[in-house]
Amino acid sequence: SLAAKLDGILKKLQGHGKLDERTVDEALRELRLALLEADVNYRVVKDFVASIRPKALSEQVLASITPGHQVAWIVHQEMVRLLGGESAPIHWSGIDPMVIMLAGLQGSGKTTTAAKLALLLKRQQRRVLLVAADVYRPAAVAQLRTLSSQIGVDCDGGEGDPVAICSAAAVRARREVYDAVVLDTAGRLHIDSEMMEELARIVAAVSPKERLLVADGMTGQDAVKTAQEFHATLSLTGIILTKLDGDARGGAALSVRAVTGAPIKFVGVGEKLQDLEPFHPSRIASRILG
Amino acid sequence: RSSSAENRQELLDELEELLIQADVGIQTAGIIRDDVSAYFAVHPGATWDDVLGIVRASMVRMLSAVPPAEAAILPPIPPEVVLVIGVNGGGKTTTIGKLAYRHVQAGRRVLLGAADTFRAAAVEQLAIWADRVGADLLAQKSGADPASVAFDAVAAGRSRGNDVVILDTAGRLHTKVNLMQELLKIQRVVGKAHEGAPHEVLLVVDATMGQNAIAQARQFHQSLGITGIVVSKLDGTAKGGVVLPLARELGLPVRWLGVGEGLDDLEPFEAGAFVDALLS
Ligand SMILES: Nc1nc2c(ncn2[C@@H]2O[C@H](COP(=O)(O)OP(=O)(O)OP(=O)(O)O)[C@@H](O)[C@H]2O)c(=O)[nH]1
Ligand SMILES: Nc1nc2c(ncn2[C@@H]2O[C@H](COP(=O)(O)OP(=O)(O)OP(=O)(O)O)[C@@H](O)[C@H]2O)c(=O)[nH]1
Ligand SMILES: [Mg+2]
Ligand SMILES: [Mg+2]
Repeated sequence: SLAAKLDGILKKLQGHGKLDERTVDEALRELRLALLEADVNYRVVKDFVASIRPKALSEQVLASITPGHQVAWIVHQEMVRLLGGESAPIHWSGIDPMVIMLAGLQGSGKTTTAAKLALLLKRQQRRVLLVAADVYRPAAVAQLRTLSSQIGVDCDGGEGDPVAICSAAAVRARREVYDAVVLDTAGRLHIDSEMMEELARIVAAVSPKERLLVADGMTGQDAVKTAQEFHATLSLTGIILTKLDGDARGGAALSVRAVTGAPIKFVGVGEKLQDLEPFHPSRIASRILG
Repeated sequence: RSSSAENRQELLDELEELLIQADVGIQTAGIIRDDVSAYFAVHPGATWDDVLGIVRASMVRMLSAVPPAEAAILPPIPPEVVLVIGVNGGGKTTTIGKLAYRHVQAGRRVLLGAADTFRAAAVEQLAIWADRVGADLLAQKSGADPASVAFDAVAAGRSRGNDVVILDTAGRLHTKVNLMQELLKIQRVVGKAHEGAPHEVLLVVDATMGQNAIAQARQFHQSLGITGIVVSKLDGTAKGGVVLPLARELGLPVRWLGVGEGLDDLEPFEAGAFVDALLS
């Protein structure tokens, strides 16, 4: 484990009485490797390790019988703090239907997550309208329609202009008193200005209270670029990390949180529609640190 | 500018950042860094461009060290059967559409087997691709046994005289034992339908994947034997550098690159061009 590795390095400190910066830096190098292996972004790692350094050079580490475990504990605490508190995932307010918009790269899990969210809300006694605003991908609408019929939730959308589809759905939701509208959008590249512009137009048209980035939990270094661009266009209110039911360390969680400041609200932990869990920073921190 | 010791260290740090951010991973970055340090020892005045030349050569060497697949050497008795696998959302179904298009353009008769019987609208998605590119489709009712669909597709390909049968499978995480067993069963029954099949087992790897792609590839390779990799979504900003450890540690060759969502957006892999794009 990381704690054991750090212990091995920092045990050299003991019995010396004064803190050896070089030994601590060796331990920090080990930490850095662990984080890079866990897919945390290079720059995020640099900043994180720099913030740990003064804490690692503290009296409390020197005084500890197991300085490595002490540093590992400090690292864990700091990571949990960075990953954000466990706030209430979706904020309900007002009488208008809550519009939740999902966006992200191709294949990240948006359509499946849209249905998962709809099921979650339905179980909270909310009336939900799912909206298939992906008119590009073959059978995308059929996919969402199939999922929505599986969970007994209404589904709108299909053909035409995604902005018009979303607007029409929002109008219908208000008229027919739905509690929530979940917009499933097409996967797109953050460098595709036309498609990013489409997202901006959807936001302008329906003012979604929740603008969530759905990101693959197995993403590597690129997570930062993607998150930054989507955040710049949408001003994200939250992030959902998917496919964390495998053995990926999930370093992307720290990266996207660090560059957007948006809270991670949910994690996808499987392909079934029940497989959506609220985000637990401590669990993800342990996973990233291995 | 020529380098002093301080400049050289700065250069090595910049190089490390470039490589790590391309997802080549710590081990591979370390090997390349050692190659550059060795070069510096002989050429202390090396510039950034000289260094990039060494890095490029080192990477091309890693990628070219992989032996070619047997399928490329021994043409199979038709139909050639290609099994496409990988984790969820990587681009398997779309890649199959693109591969089929290539074959059809080359005058071959292609049959697509819709062996993803699990995911919502998976069969419909493949059906649209078959229609788009001019390939035949074999599918069964939703929820059917994927091995049964795969068997039928290969058997049909044989009796109808198709040149190529490409089998789509459901995305699956390599950690799910029952899903890996399902894949093994598909491979086994396909071999029963046509001796020597599947001739190609292609693993589709999303270019945005991090180091977990190595664990994925290792498990899929151990279970089934992968003959080639397709790196998808290289039209984004991710570099797909994980193919370097896949070549080094698992000896897996890259066959194709997905560079978009259209039927034409597939390129044959070429090490030099790939490395140039990674380093750009
Ligand atoms: N194992 C696992 N698979 C997931 C999870 N979430 C989604 N998936 C799978 O990931 C694949 C892609 O999911 P989609 O919902 O189609 O992704 P998408 O973002 O809508 O894709 P595009 O619309 O093409 O951009 C499917 O096979 C899903 O079943 C998850 O949490 N765990
Ligand atoms: N930009 C880009 N998108 C791609 C590429 N290849 C596939 N996609 C997109 O990625 C998404 C997922 O593609 P699929 O073909 O459904 O992926 P899959 O592996 O079959 O997914 P599952 O069957 O759900 O596991 C779709 O939106 C595709 O259009 C590519 O090379 N570039
Ligand atoms: Mg979708
Ligand atoms: Mg598919």
